[in-house]
Amino acid sequence: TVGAVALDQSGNIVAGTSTGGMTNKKYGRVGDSPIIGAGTYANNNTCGISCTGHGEYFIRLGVAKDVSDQMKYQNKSIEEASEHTIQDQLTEIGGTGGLVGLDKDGNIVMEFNTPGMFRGYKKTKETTVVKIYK
Amino acid sequence: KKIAIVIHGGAGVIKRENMTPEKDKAYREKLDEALNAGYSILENGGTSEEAVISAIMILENSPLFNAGKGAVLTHNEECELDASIMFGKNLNAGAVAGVKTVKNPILAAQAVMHNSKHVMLSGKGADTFAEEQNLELVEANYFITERRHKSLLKAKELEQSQGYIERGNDEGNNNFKYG
Repeated sequence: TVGAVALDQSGNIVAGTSTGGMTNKKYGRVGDSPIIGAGTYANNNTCGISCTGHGEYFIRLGVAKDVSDQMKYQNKSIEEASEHTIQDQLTEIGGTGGLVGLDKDGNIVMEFNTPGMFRGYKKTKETTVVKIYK
Repeated sequence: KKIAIVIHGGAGVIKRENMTPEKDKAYREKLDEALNAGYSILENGGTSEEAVISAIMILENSPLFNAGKGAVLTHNEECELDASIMFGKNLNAGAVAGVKTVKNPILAAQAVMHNSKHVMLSGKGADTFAEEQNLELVEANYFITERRHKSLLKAKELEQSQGYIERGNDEGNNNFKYG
């Protein structure tokens, strides 16, 4: 799975995700990537999120919108909300994977509960950051 | 005005000991290319939608990642691709699931968002819609790489001995999910 979230000069947030799914899948199985609210979500007032991982768990939790909802209704930061969703909720039900996201102020999150995630970010006046391992 | 872009290329059991220096370098370079392409658009006054599409297309066109070319194979030895996009200003969104001939599925998701009254299209209908939108189509075997074909064969071998298995979707992920 690949994904990206961006904040432009007009303050608009867009999130996108694209995937091939799981090896050896049958029956037209679909994961979270194309499900708005599960694998992808964006709201200018909260954040944009793109997910990657074992899709069935991300669908059950509605991971991407869950992060946004915590920010909206509980005034959490994107860091706090993402950590809770991935490290607590997702891990608790046995799901693996992660997400990347940013909020309206350009704060970045790259949260995951696996040993690694291909990831990176670049923001105003900062150098490009690319990471693979935890 | 603050601008920013963040990307991912999948999560999983990615171990340093399983990555050669060449492979590590190739992944980092491609992620860097996608980030810089998106950031350059933002820096020059482009939209976040343009930045996201640009970054994702670079990753879709790379055989390193499980999206577009280099996607994992289904039990029937095909690639079934999914993609979605959402615009935070008005909550407009578009998605496609199970497409087989659109070179860049993220463009199909974008076309659904802008040019249909729906949020998600799936299967053959989604491919037909993409064709009507004049998106670039490819033969189904364009997406298939030797590496992913080998992974499928390995999964099928295990299926023979252990029953139906969906293999984890990520690089180096040796966890097998039982359907």
